[in-house]
Amino acid sequence: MEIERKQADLIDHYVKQASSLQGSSLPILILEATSNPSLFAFSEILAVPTIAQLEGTGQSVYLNMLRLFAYGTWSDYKKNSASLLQLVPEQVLKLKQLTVLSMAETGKVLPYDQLMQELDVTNVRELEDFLINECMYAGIVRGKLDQLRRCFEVQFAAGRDMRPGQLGNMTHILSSWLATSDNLLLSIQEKIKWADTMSELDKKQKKDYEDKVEEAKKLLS
Amino acid sequence: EEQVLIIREKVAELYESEGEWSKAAQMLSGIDLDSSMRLVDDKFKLSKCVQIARLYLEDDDSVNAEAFINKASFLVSNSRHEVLNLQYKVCYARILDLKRKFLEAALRYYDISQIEKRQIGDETIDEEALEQALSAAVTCTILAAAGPQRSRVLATLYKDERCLKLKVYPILQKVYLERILRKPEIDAFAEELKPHQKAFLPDNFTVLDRAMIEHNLLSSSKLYKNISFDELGTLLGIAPQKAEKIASRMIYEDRMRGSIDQVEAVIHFEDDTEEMQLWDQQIFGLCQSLNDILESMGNKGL
Amino acid sequence: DNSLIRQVSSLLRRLPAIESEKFQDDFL
Repeated sequence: MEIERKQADLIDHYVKQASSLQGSSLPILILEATSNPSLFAFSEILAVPTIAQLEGTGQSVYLNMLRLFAYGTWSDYKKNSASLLQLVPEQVLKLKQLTVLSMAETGKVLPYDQLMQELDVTNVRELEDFLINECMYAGIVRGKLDQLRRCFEVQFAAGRDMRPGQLGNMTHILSSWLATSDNLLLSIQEKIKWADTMSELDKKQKKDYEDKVEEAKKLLS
Repeated sequence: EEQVLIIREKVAELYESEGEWSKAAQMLSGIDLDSSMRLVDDKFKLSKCVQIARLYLEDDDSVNAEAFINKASFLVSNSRHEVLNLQYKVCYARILDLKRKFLEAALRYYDISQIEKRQIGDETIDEEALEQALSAAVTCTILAAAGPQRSRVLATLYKDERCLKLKVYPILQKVYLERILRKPEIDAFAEELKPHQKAFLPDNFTVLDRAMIEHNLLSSSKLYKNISFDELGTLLGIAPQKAEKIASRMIYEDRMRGSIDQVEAVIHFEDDTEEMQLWDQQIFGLCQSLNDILESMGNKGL
Repeated sequence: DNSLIRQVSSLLRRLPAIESEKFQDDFL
């Protein structure tokens, strides 16, 4: 959550600016926000009315760019590059970083081949340098590089903006996690009860046994 | 003896003015400080020892300087003369530095950098001198062999606000955060080093080489489960054999956990933690994050 | 709240807490 703390002020800054700007200054703001090296969240800016009003205007291409950074990946950009603006190097870097975050949503072990394909990287050294310098050292992911198995094991990845329709899936995961946890707690309590019962039984048996021994001793004596 | 003393001091002064530091030191060394012929007070003895040591240190001659600093160490504990005491401390730190006892030197430089007074006797302590001592402390800590004590000193320096201003701060930050240092950064750092800090060690590595490779190996072990020596060599900007040699020594000295598969030419970094512990840590981290979220929900009134 | 949603999304990705073969053996 460190990353959220770091970018909270930046988000506030751009949301305030977007709310107060009009017309041609908005595209400049969008370019600035999507180039800022410390910002990885864009849905708050997207939600500002003045930004949403770019829809259908001559500047809607900037709105599409913002959407790309909020929800898209490098492959999405390549697929639609004809209808999107040319990205500057800072934007390319950020979109690739966001692509790693999106991939980290799909699984905790990311194969090098898949990463290299998604990020347009041609060799392992270049891929690992990117993951080390631009992802792990930037604080957006934490994990271990496994050269032998040619994969990146993700231990932590910052959350990306929620794509429309993803909320249901998240609610579902949370509910099943809650259910699993409840069941786990229940079964732990049952185990504890069972252990208590067994230990009671054990004690009773032990006592019966000792009584019988005493009785036998009395008989003998 | 009195006359000899005066002549020696005069000649030493002349040598000093010509930058002949060792000759000046030798000239003063001829003064018999333990003479039974006349009474020599401790302050005079201490000042001479420190003066001779400082002269030898001007020529980076730690051996001769140390001989006089050792003599001075018997006198300094009873000395009330702050200027002399400070000069003694600086000499001692520099001797440790020259002898590549970097961690001890760093602690003494750091101690000197924390002097509060700005006027001691007729000497003014300027900020620049303190900053130099602080920078020397950072440099020596970075050059010291990796280990728990070095980590503690790194943490102290990293949290010391004054370090933010130092030219060496970016390196300090990366070393403290256990991040890999790339060749351009290492070369820039090398420019700031003194000759003895770039000297070759018996194993044909320079002091800087060894410190940087060890640091980068430890940093790599935080990022990789395993890595081929070829790739490690590329990553660290050194020959794979060099990387393997230093890695094997660090593993042997138990300063890094891991194993080397020479057939495959791969190093496996071992995480100390058992899987079950790792599981506990992951669950702990999960609960921590969950708490963070609940807390921020609370702060937002949700 | 977008920030919270991102944090929850990041949190969920950390599940399951561990899934290596070695862990399965140790756990069993």
